[in-house]
Amino acid sequence: TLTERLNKTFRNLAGFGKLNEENIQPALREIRVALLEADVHFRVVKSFLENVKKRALGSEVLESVTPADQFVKVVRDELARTLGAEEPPPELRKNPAGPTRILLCGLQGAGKTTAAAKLAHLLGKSALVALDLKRPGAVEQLRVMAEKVQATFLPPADPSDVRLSARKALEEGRAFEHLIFDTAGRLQIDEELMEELVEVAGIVKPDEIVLVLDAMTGQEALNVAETFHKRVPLTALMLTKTDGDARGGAALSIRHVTGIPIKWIGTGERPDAIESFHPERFADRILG
Amino acid sequence: AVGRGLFDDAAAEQIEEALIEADIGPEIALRLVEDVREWVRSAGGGVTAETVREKIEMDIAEILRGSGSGRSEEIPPNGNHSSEQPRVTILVGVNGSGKTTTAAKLAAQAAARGSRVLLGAADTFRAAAIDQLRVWAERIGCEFVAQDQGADPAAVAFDAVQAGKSRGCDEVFIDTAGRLHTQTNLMAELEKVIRVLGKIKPPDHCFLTLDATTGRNGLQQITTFSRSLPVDGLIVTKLDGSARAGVVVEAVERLKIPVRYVGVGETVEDLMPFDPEAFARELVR
Ligand SMILES: Nc1nc2c(ncn2[C@@H]2O[C@H](COP(=O)(O)OP(=O)(O)OP(=O)(O)O)[C@@H](O)[C@H]2O)c(=O)[nH]1
Ligand SMILES: Nc1nc2c(ncn2[C@@H]2O[C@H](COP(=O)(O)OP(=O)(O)OP(=O)(O)O)[C@@H](O)[C@H]2O)c(=O)[nH]1
Ligand SMILES: [Mg+2]
Ligand SMILES: [Mg+2]
Repeated sequence: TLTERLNKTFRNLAGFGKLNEENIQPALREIRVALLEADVHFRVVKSFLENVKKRALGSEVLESVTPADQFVKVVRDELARTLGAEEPPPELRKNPAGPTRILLCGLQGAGKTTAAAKLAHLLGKSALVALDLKRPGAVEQLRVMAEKVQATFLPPADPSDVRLSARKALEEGRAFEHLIFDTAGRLQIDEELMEELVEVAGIVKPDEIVLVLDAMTGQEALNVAETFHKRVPLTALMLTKTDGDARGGAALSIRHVTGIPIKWIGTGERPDAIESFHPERFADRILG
Repeated sequence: AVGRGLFDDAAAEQIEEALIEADIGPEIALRLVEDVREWVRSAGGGVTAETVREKIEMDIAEILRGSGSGRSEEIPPNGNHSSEQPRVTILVGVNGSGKTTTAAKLAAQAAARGSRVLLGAADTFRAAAIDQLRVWAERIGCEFVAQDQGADPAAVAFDAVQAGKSRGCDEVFIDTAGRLHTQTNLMAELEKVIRVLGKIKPPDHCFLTLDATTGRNGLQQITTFSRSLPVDGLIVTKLDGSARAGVVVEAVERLKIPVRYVGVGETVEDLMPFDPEAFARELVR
């Protein structure tokens, strides 16, 4: 385990008993590999370890723990802090004067359509809007899921026009407390589809724009999030498929660089498999 | 991006970071760079960064070739006469990795070559999964077999192969539900599908789809799926995105499972045979 390896690196070095500039280097290297293996972006790892080093060297050396344990605690606390542990848990941005509009976006297969149903299940009083007019069976998939969670289903007003369908859905959806918009998966490098997303956001004027991202996403997670964020102001991140064994380092990269709050995680395929994000728990997961 | 000029420590670090950024993993990245540094030393130094980069590309392509990746197998245009018909291919992989779309692509491309094709909808779990595959079958104009939502996937798979036989099909492609490799009961479900197929025709191919955006977890996925299922090929999907699927380098090296195809888009044309050199070039850029 990481702690065992760290115990080794500290044991082999002079000055055992105190964290110093010299003995911390091998320990930082161990953490670097652990974080890269956890899919944290390599630039974020660099910057993150700078913070860890400052805190570790500046910290009071406790008599009752080994340098390895103390070092791990510094890393873990810094992970949790970066993920939002010292801030109040992020809340849903509610609209004071009408339906709270939530727009979901993300790469193909990330879990958006399922997430739409999960949010409807969590929040209640929701209508689900089908704006994926491309993928075969996507509208039907959302319809079936809406039924499962007892949410109203708003089919596309025009199955060949996303913009018009978005506009019509706003009119149809006025009476609901939450209006959740599912969109087609898209590559952040697909200019045409990113432009479509910008226009849909302009029409819907969402209270929340949620990037739905697979927890197993690798180094590109940061690029994906930053690019989406540049085009539409993301207000939340939802990490899906956390019921797997992917460490989820993407969460750290995105939070560290963009500050976008992680509000929910998907923990399974069923509509009730959604939880709010816990920074400490996730810090443990990333560290492995 | 890797710069010009002589190969030095700065260039080495740049290359290592490029490899890590491509999801190749910190240990393989370090090893590849260390190996090439040794190669530069034994050459007496004075090598350009560009030459080093090409050397690493070759090393990676060699790893990818070593298992048979990139040798696109002969796909008989009008039926497989070297083995009993139909040829049966099953698609497996984690949720959202592109199984259904890839099954459609494989079916369409086989049909375009003149094969009589059947698509089997053995994802009986996910909402509208059967509808999704049915739409593809209609677009392609090929045979289609499905049962009710919630039916036993093994029964549907069996049904599909049986129909393939009786309808004189050359190829049967079976789509399955997404599942995480950590879900042991669902992995057991797939093992049962394979076992049941064994009663009529054991699959000629079991392709594992891997989303190119997947990070280091891809290694666990490939390891676990191939441990209990007869996975004989990987299909890297969504390679038209910005992710480069570097994780397959370690997977191929360790497990010797070849990459057969890459998915490069959402239409049936968007499936290409795997090209190790082109793939390696993208990893080191
Ligand atoms: N295990 C698990 N599976 C999930 C989770 N969220 C979604 N899925 C599954 O992931 C797959 C993809 O989910 P979708 O909701 O279709 O993804 P999407 O983003 O809408 O896909 P596109 O519309 O094609 O871009 C499905 O098999 C879902 O059941 C999760 O939290 N855990
Ligand atoms: N850009 C791109 N998108 C792809 C590719 N392959 C599949 N997709 C998209 O990825 C999403 C998921 O594809 P599916 O075929 O539904 O994936 P799946 O593995 O069958 O998903 P589940 O059955 O829910 O586990 C869809 O939006 C597809 O259009 C590809 O090569 N490139
Ligand atoms: Mg969808
Ligand atoms: Mg599918």
